[in-house]
Amino acid sequence: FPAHLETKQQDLEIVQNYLEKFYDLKTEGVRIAKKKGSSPVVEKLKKMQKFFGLKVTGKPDDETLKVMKQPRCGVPDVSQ
Amino acid sequence: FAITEGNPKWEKKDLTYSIENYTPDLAKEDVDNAIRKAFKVWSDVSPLTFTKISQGEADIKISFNYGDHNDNSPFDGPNGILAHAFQPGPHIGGDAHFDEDENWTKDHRNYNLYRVAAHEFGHSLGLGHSSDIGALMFPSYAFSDPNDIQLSQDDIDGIQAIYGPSDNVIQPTGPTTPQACDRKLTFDAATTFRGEKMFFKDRFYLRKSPYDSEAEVNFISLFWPSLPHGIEAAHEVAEKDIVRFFKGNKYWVIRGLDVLPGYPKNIHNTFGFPKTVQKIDAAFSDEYTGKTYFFVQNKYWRYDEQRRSMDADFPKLITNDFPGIGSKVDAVFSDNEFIYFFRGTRQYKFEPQKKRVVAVLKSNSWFNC
Repeated sequence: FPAHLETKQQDLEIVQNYLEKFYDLKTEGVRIAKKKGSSPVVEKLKKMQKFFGLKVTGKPDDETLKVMKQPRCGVPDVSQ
Repeated sequence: FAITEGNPKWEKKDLTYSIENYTPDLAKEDVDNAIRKAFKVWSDVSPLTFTKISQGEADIKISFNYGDHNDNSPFDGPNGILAHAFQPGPHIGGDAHFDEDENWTKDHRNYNLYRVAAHEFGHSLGLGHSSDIGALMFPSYAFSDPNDIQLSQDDIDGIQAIYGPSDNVIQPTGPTTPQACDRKLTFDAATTFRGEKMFFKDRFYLRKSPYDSEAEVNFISLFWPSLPHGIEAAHEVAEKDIVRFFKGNKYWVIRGLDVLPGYPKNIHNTFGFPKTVQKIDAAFSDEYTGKTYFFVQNKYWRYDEQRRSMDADFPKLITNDFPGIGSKVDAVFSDNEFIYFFRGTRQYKFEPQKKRVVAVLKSNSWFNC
Protein backbone atom coordinates (compact mmCIF):
# COMPACT_ATOMS: atom_id res chain seq x y z
CA PHE A 1 0.00 0.00 0.00
CA PRO A 2 1.08 3.62 -0.46
CA ALA A 3 2.62 4.79 2.84
CA HIS A 4 0.18 7.63 3.25
CA LEU A 5 -2.73 5.20 3.68
CA GLU A 6 -0.92 3.76 6.68
CA THR A 7 -0.13 7.23 7.95
CA LYS A 8 -3.80 8.14 7.53
CA GLN A 9 -4.86 5.23 9.70
CA GLN A 10 -2.23 6.10 12.29
CA ASP A 11 -3.47 9.69 12.35
CA LEU A 12 -7.03 8.53 12.91
CA GLU A 13 -5.85 6.36 15.78
CA ILE A 14 -4.05 9.36 17.28
CA VAL A 15 -7.19 11.47 16.99
CA GLN A 16 -9.42 8.85 18.58
CA ASN A 17 -6.99 8.13 21.38
CA TYR A 18 -6.56 11.87 22.10
CA LEU A 19 -10.28 12.58 22.15
CA GLU A 20 -10.98 9.59 24.37
CA LYS A 21 -8.27 10.61 26.86
CA PHE A 22 -8.75 14.36 27.02
CA TYR A 23 -12.20 15.16 25.61
CA ASP A 24 -14.32 12.40 27.13
CA LEU A 25 -15.08 10.78 23.77
CA LYS A 26 -17.00 7.61 24.45
CA THR A 27 -16.76 5.43 21.42
CA GLU A 28 -18.05 2.16 22.85
CA GLY A 29 -15.71 0.30 20.51
CA VAL A 30 -16.76 2.22 17.42
CA ARG A 31 -13.68 3.04 15.33
CA ILE A 32 -13.30 6.49 13.76
CA ALA A 33 -12.55 5.09 10.32
CA LYS A 34 -15.83 3.20 10.11
CA LYS A 35 -17.89 6.12 11.23
CA LYS A 36 -16.12 8.82 9.19
CA GLY A 37 -17.57 12.17 10.17
CA SER A 38 -19.64 10.55 12.90
CA SER A 39 -21.09 13.26 14.99
CA PRO A 40 -19.57 12.61 18.43
CA VAL A 41 -16.10 12.56 16.98
CA VAL A 42 -16.63 15.66 14.91
CA GLU A 43 -18.13 17.51 17.87
CA LYS A 44 -15.32 16.53 20.21
CA LEU A 45 -12.74 17.42 17.59
CA LYS A 46 -14.31 20.84 17.18
CA LYS A 47 -14.23 21.31 20.95
CA MET A 48 -10.54 20.41 21.02
CA GLN A 49 -9.77 22.74 18.10
CA LYS A 50 -11.64 25.59 19.78
CA PHE A 51 -9.81 24.99 23.05
CA PHE A 52 -6.41 25.16 21.36
CA GLY A 53 -7.29 28.18 19.26
CA LEU A 54 -7.07 26.19 16.05
CA LYS A 55 -9.28 26.57 13.04
CA VAL A 56 -12.51 24.78 13.95
CA THR A 57 -12.90 22.40 11.04
CA GLY A 58 -14.02 19.21 12.72
CA LYS A 59 -11.39 17.52 10.57
CA PRO A 60 -8.04 16.07 11.68
CA ASP A 61 -6.03 18.62 9.65
CA ASP A 62 -2.26 19.00 9.94
CA GLU A 63 -2.34 21.77 12.55
CA THR A 64 -4.67 19.70 14.74
CA LEU A 65 -2.49 16.61 14.44
CA LYS A 66 0.57 18.68 15.27
CA VAL A 67 -0.99 19.81 18.53
CA MET A 68 -2.13 16.26 19.33
CA LYS A 69 1.42 15.04 18.96
CA GLN A 70 2.82 17.63 21.37
CA PRO A 71 3.93 16.47 24.79
CA ARG A 72 1.33 17.44 27.38
CA CYS A 73 -0.28 16.94 30.79
CA GLY A 74 -2.35 13.81 31.34
CA VAL A 75 -5.28 15.61 33.00
CA PRO A 76 -8.25 15.83 30.61
CA ASP A 77 -9.11 19.24 29.11
CA VAL A 78 -12.79 18.71 29.82
CA SER A 79 -14.20 17.22 32.97
CA GLN A 80 -15.18 13.60 32.77
CA PHE B 1 -8.57 29.81 33.33
CA ALA B 2 -10.73 26.90 34.40
CA ILE B 3 -11.53 25.56 37.83
CA THR B 4 -11.97 21.79 38.15
CA GLU B 5 -15.65 20.90 38.01
CA GLY B 6 -17.22 20.84 41.46
CA ASN B 7 -14.71 23.44 42.63
CA PRO B 8 -12.65 21.05 44.79
CA LYS B 9 -10.29 23.05 47.05
CA TRP B 10 -8.17 22.62 50.14
CA GLU B 11 -9.96 23.95 53.23
CA LYS B 12 -6.67 24.99 54.79
CA LYS B 13 -3.94 27.32 53.59
CA ASP B 14 -0.89 25.62 55.02
CA LEU B 15 -0.38 22.53 52.85
CA THR B 16 2.24 19.81 53.12
CA TYR B 17 3.98 17.78 50.42
CA SER B 18 6.26 14.76 50.34
CA ILE B 19 8.45 13.28 47.63
CA GLU B 20 7.79 9.54 47.68
CA ASN B 21 10.60 8.58 45.31
CA TYR B 22 13.24 10.26 43.13
CA THR B 23 14.00 10.08 39.41
CA PRO B 24 17.53 8.88 38.61
CA ASP B 25 17.69 11.60 35.91
CA LEU B 26 18.54 14.31 38.44
CA ALA B 27 20.46 14.66 41.67
CA LYS B 28 18.19 14.44 44.74
CA GLU B 29 18.74 18.10 45.64
CA ASP B 30 17.89 19.15 42.05
CA VAL B 31 14.54 17.36 42.39
CA ASP B 32 13.97 18.94 45.82
CA ASN B 33 14.86 22.33 44.40
CA ALA B 34 12.63 21.99 41.33
CA ILE B 35 9.65 20.91 43.44
CA ARG B 36 10.21 23.70 45.99
CA LYS B 37 10.36 26.32 43.20
CA ALA B 38 7.28 24.83 41.54
CA PHE B 39 5.26 25.28 44.72
CA LYS B 40 6.69 28.75 45.22
CA VAL B 41 5.18 30.06 41.94
CA TRP B 42 1.78 29.39 43.56
CA SER B 43 2.57 30.51 47.11
CA ASP B 44 3.92 33.81 45.72
CA VAL B 45 0.48 34.73 44.37
CA SER B 46 -1.92 33.17 46.88
CA PRO B 47 -2.32 32.80 50.65
CA LEU B 48 -1.14 29.17 50.38
CA THR B 49 2.05 27.82 51.96
CA PHE B 50 3.76 24.51 51.20
CA THR B 51 5.93 22.61 53.66
CA LYS B 52 7.92 19.49 52.79
CA ILE B 53 7.46 16.66 55.29
CA SER B 54 9.02 13.23 55.51
CA GLN B 55 6.85 11.75 58.29
CA GLY B 56 3.14 11.04 58.05
CA GLU B 57 0.81 11.48 55.04
CA ALA B 58 1.32 14.74 53.21
CA ASP B 59 -1.53 16.55 51.43
CA ILE B 60 0.31 16.38 48.10
CA LYS B 61 2.41 13.28 47.47
CA ILE B 62 4.84 13.46 44.56
CA SER B 63 6.18 10.38 42.82
CA PHE B 64 7.81 9.16 39.60
CA ASN B 65 6.08 6.18 37.98
CA TYR B 66 6.30 3.94 34.91
CA GLY B 67 3.33 3.01 32.71
CA ASP B 68 0.40 1.57 34.63
CA HIS B 69 0.86 2.62 38.27
CA ASN B 70 -2.54 1.62 39.65
CA ASP B 71 -4.41 4.88 39.46
CA ASN B 72 -6.50 4.13 36.38
CA SER B 73 -4.40 6.58 34.36
CA PRO B 74 -1.42 4.69 32.95
CA PHE B 75 1.50 6.60 31.51
CA ASP B 76 2.39 6.05 27.87
CA GLY B 77 6.18 5.77 27.64
CA PRO B 78 8.48 8.57 26.42
CA ASN B 79 6.82 11.86 25.32
CA GLY B 80 3.05 12.06 24.99
CA ILE B 81 1.72 12.37 28.54
CA LEU B 82 4.44 13.74 30.83
CA ALA B 83 2.62 13.82 34.17
CA HIS B 84 -0.77 14.19 35.81
CA ALA B 85 -2.16 15.30 39.14
CA PHE B 86 -5.34 14.80 41.12
CA GLN B 87 -7.73 17.43 42.37
CA PRO B 88 -7.68 18.43 46.06
CA GLY B 89 -8.94 15.78 48.43
CA PRO B 90 -7.84 13.08 50.92
CA HIS B 91 -5.33 10.31 50.08
CA ILE B 92 -4.64 10.41 46.32
CA GLY B 93 -6.26 13.84 46.20
CA GLY B 94 -3.71 16.50 45.23
CA ASP B 95 -1.06 13.92 44.39
CA ALA B 96 1.20 14.55 41.39
CA HIS B 97 2.69 11.73 39.33
CA PHE B 98 5.53 12.15 36.84
CA ASP B 99 6.21 9.71 34.01
CA GLU B 100 9.58 8.09 34.71
CA ASP B 101 9.89 7.20 31.03
CA GLU B 102 10.59 10.87 30.40
CA ASN B 103 14.02 12.41 30.77
CA TRP B 104 13.71 14.97 33.57
CA THR B 105 16.07 17.94 33.44
CA LYS B 106 16.82 21.18 35.21
CA ASP B 107 17.69 23.17 32.08
CA HIS B 108 16.21 23.97 28.66
CA ARG B 109 16.28 20.32 27.47
CA ASN B 110 13.11 18.23 27.52
CA TYR B 111 11.59 17.92 29.99
CA ASN B 112 12.20 20.56 32.59
CA LEU B 113 10.88 19.16 35.91
CA TYR B 114 10.30 22.57 37.46
CA ARG B 115 8.15 23.64 34.50
CA VAL B 116 6.02 20.46 34.44
CA ALA B 117 5.67 20.34 38.24
CA ALA B 118 4.50 23.97 38.40
CA HIS B 119 1.73 23.06 35.95
CA GLU B 120 0.71 19.84 37.78
CA PHE B 121 0.56 21.61 41.15
CA GLY B 122 -2.05 23.91 39.61
CA HIS B 123 -4.22 20.80 39.30
CA SER B 124 -3.29 19.72 42.85
CA LEU B 125 -4.75 23.02 44.00
CA GLY B 126 -8.00 22.75 42.02
CA LEU B 127 -7.27 24.38 38.67
CA GLY B 128 -8.23 22.82 35.33
CA HIS B 129 -6.59 23.48 31.96
CA SER B 130 -6.66 26.98 30.57
CA SER B 131 -7.12 27.71 26.86
CA ASP B 132 -4.85 30.76 27.21
CA ILE B 133 -1.70 29.74 25.34
CA GLY B 134 0.41 31.97 27.57
CA ALA B 135 -0.86 30.37 30.77
CA LEU B 136 1.15 27.84 32.77
CA MET B 137 -2.11 25.84 32.95
CA PHE B 138 -2.25 25.49 29.17
CA PRO B 139 -2.18 21.68 28.59
CA SER B 140 0.66 21.35 26.07
CA TYR B 141 4.28 21.51 27.16
CA ALA B 142 5.92 24.48 25.48
CA PHE B 143 9.63 25.00 25.59
CA SER B 144 10.46 27.78 27.96
CA ASP B 145 13.58 29.23 29.40
CA PRO B 146 13.91 27.54 32.80
CA ASN B 147 14.87 30.88 34.28
CA ASP B 148 11.69 32.37 32.95
CA ILE B 149 8.96 30.14 34.29
CA GLN B 150 6.25 32.44 35.54
CA LEU B 151 2.54 32.48 36.08
CA SER B 152 0.51 34.48 33.62
CA GLN B 153 -2.24 36.84 34.78
CA ASP B 154 -4.69 34.12 33.73
CA ASP B 155 -3.07 31.65 36.18
CA ILE B 156 -3.05 34.24 38.98
CA ASP B 157 -6.71 35.05 38.39
CA GLY B 158 -7.50 31.32 38.52
CA ILE B 159 -5.76 30.50 41.79
CA GLN B 160 -7.08 33.65 43.46
CA ALA B 161 -10.60 32.76 42.33
CA ILE B 162 -10.24 29.63 44.49
CA TYR B 163 -8.18 30.82 47.48
CA GLY B 164 -8.46 34.58 47.45
CA PRO B 165 -5.75 37.20 47.02
CA SER B 166 -2.18 36.86 48.19
CA ASP B 167 -1.28 38.15 51.65
CA ASN B 168 1.33 40.42 50.04
CA VAL B 169 0.63 44.11 50.44
CA ILE B 170 1.29 44.57 46.72
CA GLN B 171 -0.81 42.13 44.74
CA PRO B 172 1.35 40.17 42.27
CA THR B 173 0.55 40.44 38.57
CA GLY B 174 1.61 38.39 35.56
CA PRO B 175 2.03 38.87 31.82
CA THR B 176 -1.02 38.67 29.61
CA THR B 177 -1.22 36.98 26.24
CA PRO B 178 -1.77 39.48 23.40
CA GLN B 179 -5.19 39.21 21.79
CA ALA B 180 -5.08 39.96 18.09
CA CYS B 181 -8.37 41.86 18.16
CA ASP B 182 -7.68 43.83 21.32
CA ARG B 183 -8.19 47.48 20.31
CA LYS B 184 -5.47 48.52 22.75
CA LEU B 185 -2.90 46.15 21.19
CA THR B 186 0.52 47.73 20.63
CA PHE B 187 3.69 46.12 19.29
CA ASP B 188 7.33 45.97 20.33
CA ALA B 189 8.46 45.16 16.79
CA ALA B 190 7.20 44.02 13.39
CA THR B 191 8.73 42.59 10.23
CA THR B 192 7.88 40.85 7.00
CA PHE B 193 9.05 37.25 6.94
CA ARG B 194 9.03 35.16 3.77
CA GLY B 195 5.78 36.63 2.53
CA GLU B 196 4.15 36.74 5.95
CA LYS B 197 3.95 39.49 8.58
CA MET B 198 5.20 38.95 12.10
CA PHE B 199 4.47 41.21 15.03
CA PHE B 200 6.18 40.89 18.40
CA LYS B 201 4.84 41.60 21.88
CA ASP B 202 6.61 40.58 25.12
CA ARG B 203 7.14 36.77 24.90
CA PHE B 204 4.84 36.34 21.93
CA TYR B 205 4.64 36.65 18.17
CA LEU B 206 1.48 37.33 16.22
CA ARG B 207 1.90 35.80 12.77
CA LYS B 208 -0.24 36.73 9.77
CA SER B 209 -0.06 34.67 6.62
CA PRO B 210 -1.78 35.94 3.47
CA TYR B 211 -3.55 32.55 3.32
CA ASP B 212 -5.08 32.74 6.75
CA SER B 213 -7.76 35.19 7.81
CA GLU B 214 -6.67 35.01 11.45
CA ALA B 215 -3.41 35.68 13.23
CA GLU B 216 -1.57 32.87 14.96
CA VAL B 217 -0.34 33.78 18.45
CA ASN B 218 2.43 31.80 20.08
CA PHE B 219 5.71 32.03 22.01
CA ILE B 220 8.73 33.50 20.21
CA SER B 221 10.65 30.62 21.81
CA LEU B 222 8.57 28.16 19.81
CA PHE B 223 10.53 29.17 16.72
CA TRP B 224 13.69 30.64 18.20
CA PRO B 225 14.35 29.30 21.69
CA SER B 226 17.56 31.25 22.14
CA LEU B 227 16.03 34.63 21.34
CA PRO B 228 15.13 36.82 24.31
CA HIS B 229 11.60 38.05 24.74
CA GLY B 230 10.91 41.76 24.59
CA ILE B 231 12.36 42.10 21.07
CA GLU B 232 12.57 45.84 20.32
CA ALA B 233 13.07 45.89 16.55
CA ALA B 234 13.13 43.41 13.69
CA HIS B 235 13.61 43.64 9.96
CA GLU B 236 13.94 41.24 7.03
CA VAL B 237 16.66 41.46 4.39
CA ALA B 238 14.75 39.48 1.78
CA GLU B 239 17.71 39.27 -0.61
CA LYS B 240 19.72 37.42 2.02
CA ASP B 241 16.68 35.53 3.37
CA ILE B 242 17.49 36.68 6.92
CA VAL B 243 15.74 38.59 9.66
CA ARG B 244 17.63 40.65 12.21
CA PHE B 245 16.23 40.96 15.72
CA PHE B 246 17.35 43.77 18.04
CA LYS B 247 17.22 44.12 21.79
CA GLY B 248 19.32 46.67 23.67
CA ASN B 249 22.67 47.06 21.98
CA LYS B 250 22.63 43.46 20.70
CA TYR B 251 21.20 41.83 17.59
CA TRP B 252 20.58 38.31 16.33
CA VAL B 253 20.24 37.02 12.77
CA ILE B 254 17.91 34.17 11.87
CA ARG B 255 17.33 32.26 8.68
CA GLY B 256 14.10 30.27 8.85
CA LEU B 257 14.09 28.54 12.23
CA ASP B 258 17.85 28.84 12.71
CA VAL B 259 19.56 31.53 14.74
CA LEU B 260 22.85 31.94 12.85
CA PRO B 261 25.98 31.07 14.84
CA GLY B 262 28.09 33.81 16.39
CA TYR B 263 25.10 35.88 17.52
CA PRO B 264 24.17 38.00 19.41
CA LYS B 265 26.56 40.66 18.20
CA ASN B 266 27.01 44.26 19.14
CA ILE B 267 25.17 46.88 17.05
CA HIS B 268 28.01 49.39 17.37
CA ASN B 269 30.67 47.18 15.79
CA THR B 270 28.55 45.98 12.86
CA PHE B 271 26.48 49.01 11.92
CA GLY B 272 28.68 51.81 13.21
CA PHE B 273 26.14 53.33 15.60
CA PRO B 274 27.66 55.78 18.06
CA LYS B 275 27.89 54.58 21.67
CA THR B 276 25.07 56.94 22.55
CA VAL B 277 22.70 54.58 20.73
CA GLN B 278 21.86 51.80 23.15
CA LYS B 279 18.66 50.45 21.57
CA ILE B 280 16.86 50.40 18.23
CA ASP B 281 13.16 51.30 18.24
CA ALA B 282 12.30 49.94 14.80
CA ALA B 283 13.87 49.01 11.47
CA PHE B 284 12.96 48.03 7.95
CA SER B 285 14.94 47.16 4.85
CA ASP B 286 14.05 48.41 1.37
CA GLU B 287 14.76 45.45 -0.90
CA TYR B 288 14.78 47.64 -4.01
CA THR B 289 17.44 50.09 -2.85
CA GLY B 290 19.30 47.71 -0.51
CA LYS B 291 19.06 50.30 2.23
CA THR B 292 18.06 49.51 5.81
CA TYR B 293 16.45 52.21 7.94
CA PHE B 294 16.95 52.26 11.69
CA PHE B 295 14.72 54.41 13.87
CA VAL B 296 16.14 55.54 17.21
CA GLN B 297 14.28 58.07 19.37
CA ASN B 298 13.42 60.99 17.06
CA LYS B 299 16.15 60.24 14.50
CA TYR B 300 16.82 57.63 11.84
CA TRP B 301 19.91 56.12 10.24
CA ARG B 302 20.30 54.58 6.79
CA TYR B 303 22.60 51.58 6.31
CA ASP B 304 23.79 50.33 2.92
CA GLU B 305 23.56 46.52 2.89
CA GLN B 306 25.91 46.19 -0.09
CA ARG B 307 28.61 48.54 1.20
CA ARG B 308 27.92 47.35 4.76
CA SER B 309 28.24 50.80 6.20
CA MET B 310 26.04 53.70 7.21
CA ASP B 311 25.34 56.33 4.61
CA ALA B 312 26.87 59.75 5.18
CA ASP B 313 24.87 62.68 6.58
CA PHE B 314 22.92 60.48 9.00
CA PRO B 315 21.21 60.50 11.49
CA LYS B 316 18.38 62.73 10.35
CA LEU B 317 15.16 63.78 12.04
CA ILE B 318 12.28 61.40 11.44
CA THR B 319 9.81 64.28 11.15
CA ASN B 320 11.79 65.82 8.29
CA ASP B 321 11.59 62.82 5.97
CA PHE B 322 8.55 60.96 7.21
CA PRO B 323 6.07 63.74 7.91
CA GLY B 324 2.85 62.81 9.63
CA ILE B 325 3.98 59.70 11.49
CA GLY B 326 5.07 61.52 14.64
CA SER B 327 8.54 61.80 16.09
CA LYS B 328 8.98 58.22 17.38
CA VAL B 329 8.30 54.72 16.01
CA ASP B 330 7.47 51.45 17.85
CA ALA B 331 7.60 49.14 14.85
CA VAL B 332 7.79 49.35 11.06
CA PHE B 333 7.89 47.24 7.93
CA SER B 334 7.69 47.97 4.23
CA ASP B 335 5.27 46.15 1.96
CA ASN B 336 4.35 46.73 -1.70
CA GLU B 337 5.90 50.21 -1.96
CA PHE B 338 4.30 51.43 1.26
CA ILE B 339 5.90 51.73 4.68
CA TYR B 340 3.74 50.86 7.69
CA PHE B 341 4.76 52.70 10.84
CA PHE B 342 3.30 51.62 14.21
CA ARG B 343 3.11 53.94 17.18
CA GLY B 344 0.91 52.91 20.14
CA THR B 345 -2.47 51.80 18.84
CA ARG B 346 -2.01 53.68 15.58
CA GLN B 347 -0.58 52.56 12.22
CA TYR B 348 0.49 55.02 9.53
CA LYS B 349 0.50 53.86 5.91
CA PHE B 350 3.23 56.00 4.35
CA GLU B 351 3.96 56.50 0.64
CA PRO B 352 7.72 57.15 0.44
CA GLN B 353 7.74 58.61 -3.11
CA LYS B 354 5.29 61.35 -2.19
CA LYS B 355 6.48 61.50 1.44
CA ARG B 356 2.97 61.50 2.84
CA VAL B 357 0.71 59.44 5.06
CA VAL B 358 -2.05 58.01 2.88
CA ALA B 359 -4.01 56.31 5.72
CA VAL B 360 -4.10 56.10 9.49
CA LEU B 361 -5.17 52.61 10.59
CA LYS B 362 -5.60 50.70 13.81
CA SER B 363 -2.47 48.85 14.88
CA ASN B 364 -4.21 45.48 14.42
CA SER B 365 -5.76 46.20 11.03
CA TRP B 366 -3.88 43.21 9.53
CA PHE B 367 -5.85 40.72 11.65
CA ASN B 368 -9.31 41.14 10.03
CA CYS B 369 -10.94 41.82 13.39
